[in-house]
Amino acid sequence: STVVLVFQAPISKLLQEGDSSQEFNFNVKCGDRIRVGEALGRWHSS
Amino acid sequence: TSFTKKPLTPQPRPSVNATNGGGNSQGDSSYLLPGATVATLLMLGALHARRMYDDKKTEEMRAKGIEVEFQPDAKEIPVWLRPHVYRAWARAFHSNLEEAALPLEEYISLKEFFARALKEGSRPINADPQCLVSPVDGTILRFGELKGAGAMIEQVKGFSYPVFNLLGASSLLPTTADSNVQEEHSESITTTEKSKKSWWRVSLASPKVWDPTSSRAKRGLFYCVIYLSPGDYHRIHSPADWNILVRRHFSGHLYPVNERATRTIRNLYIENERVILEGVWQEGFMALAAVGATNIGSIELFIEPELQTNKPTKKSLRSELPEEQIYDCEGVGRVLKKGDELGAFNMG
Repeated sequence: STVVLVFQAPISKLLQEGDSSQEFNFNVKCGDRIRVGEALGRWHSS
Repeated sequence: TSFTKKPLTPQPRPSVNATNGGGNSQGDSSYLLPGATVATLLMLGALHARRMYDDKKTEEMRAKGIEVEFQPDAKEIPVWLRPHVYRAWARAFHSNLEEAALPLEEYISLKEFFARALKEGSRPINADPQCLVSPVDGTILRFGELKGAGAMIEQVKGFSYPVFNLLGASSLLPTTADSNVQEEHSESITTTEKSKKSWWRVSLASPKVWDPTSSRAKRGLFYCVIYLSPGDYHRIHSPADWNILVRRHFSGHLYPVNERATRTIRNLYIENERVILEGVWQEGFMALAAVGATNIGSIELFIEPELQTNKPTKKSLRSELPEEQIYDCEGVGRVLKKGDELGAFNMG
């Protein structure tokens, strides 16, 4: 069986008061084993 | 592997001028009976004996006036045999039996063992509010960002399929760059549903023009394909806090989805039976496609127990339109928290 996830996520965000940006990044690689509840990816303010 | 009594004394070598026509004496010829033949005869004998025993038992019960009921196929495994069967399965498919919620003796059939739950705490959910978690156990096959008109998902090198073909023409997928593409796809929606869906689409669509001064985030569309091998834990959990608005069921074919199949069967994921859940999460649109495979065709939804998949239907060449279920169209739908169980792949 296979599960395909399709989702919207932030790709960049310029906040009015500054120049920080948020963008979504996967933190997995092809071929990785993953389990329920482990992070597939995250977006962070940088 | 022959069943015969060979004479112990060494055979005299036939001499060239022997008087009896050159061959050695046929008196002690051995009668060869290959092992496989003996095994087959033994098996047939055992089956016949069992059939005679069953018939005798049925006669006796009928004599006592007890009506013999129909006995379903022996899907239930005898209790004493269960640990051995499940350990063999675990060895063959690298399952972790320590995590199974129940003792092995309590799974009455392989089907029940296949869709087993795990012990409490076996899968801690990443609580980071800015992360998306995996909905299943498995192997990451593909992931990336969907860009451009066709929004193609790569199956393997050289094979790709449009995400609209996977999710369905009436998908709520917000592709602002191709709003016209979406319009032509949404022709099949009736006017009433169109008004509902257009509300969703407006609420989902990312801003038409990205205004750098606006505090709204610019959003991209991403995908991730996860393959579950036969020994994996086969329940599906929620990847984030989201509201599920629509369920779409494509009763397709059931090809295998192993690595070899993905390399050889083009458009595999849009041919196979699958259940699509679409909704919204904090960052916009989200869809989860559970794609069945040979002998793992039935997909069960805990949020909609009455859904029946993998039913024997006539397999027409043209893929039928999906059967759609709208969950509560006020835009709330089914609310799930990150990590909640939402479904399972069942064997058979």
